[in-house]
Amino acid sequence: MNIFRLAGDMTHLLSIIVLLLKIYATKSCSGISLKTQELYALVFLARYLDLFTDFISVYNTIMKVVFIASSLAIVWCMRLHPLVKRSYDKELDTFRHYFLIGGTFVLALVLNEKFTLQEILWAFSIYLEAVAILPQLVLLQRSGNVDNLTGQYVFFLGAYRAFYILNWIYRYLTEPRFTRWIACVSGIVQTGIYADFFYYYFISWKNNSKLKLPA
Amino acid sequence: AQKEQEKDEL
Repeated sequence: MNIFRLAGDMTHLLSIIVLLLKIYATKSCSGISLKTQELYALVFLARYLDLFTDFISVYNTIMKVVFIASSLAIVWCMRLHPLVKRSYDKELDTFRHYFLIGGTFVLALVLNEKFTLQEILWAFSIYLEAVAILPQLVLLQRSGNVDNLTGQYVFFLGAYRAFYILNWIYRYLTEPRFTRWIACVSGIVQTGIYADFFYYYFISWKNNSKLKLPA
Repeated sequence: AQKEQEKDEL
């Protein structure tokens, strides 16, 4: 475990806490894409299959349980909670995310470390995570104004994968046989997708103005 | 044979 990876996991955890806070405190999920939340729940379920078979460390196990539980809780909240679900922007959240699931699954069948179910699902979860934010970014573009908590949520989510890239560089330099091309390339693509959001987020932070995304 | 990279990352 190195500082970059710990920082990455903590910002990832922070993004989920910010989102839960926003939904719980305001009892509203306006501006949040349910499709992105469903994709993240799928990412964690597909990736953490080894939760009960391979024990890595207490930290690893606890974080996996937290990520699976929180992502399912958010999806449950947005779909079933009587108060929250009313504020869901159903007509704005129209990204066809089933194409993302299909496309990344096919890619995982072709590009994986080993043609076993667990490895294919792991690669699938890595590719899906890279594109899972797209429905959310499209929703933000459509709704134009970004409320602070949602903006912070997306910002921390982007920052976490950026820290992971530093972690992979560090591990590549310090561990003789560390190669993780699938996660690395996919992680770079994922961080790249946030680039434009980061740009507007930084501009709004510098001008101390409201975050506006060009429609 | 190269031991499979253990998936120790989240």
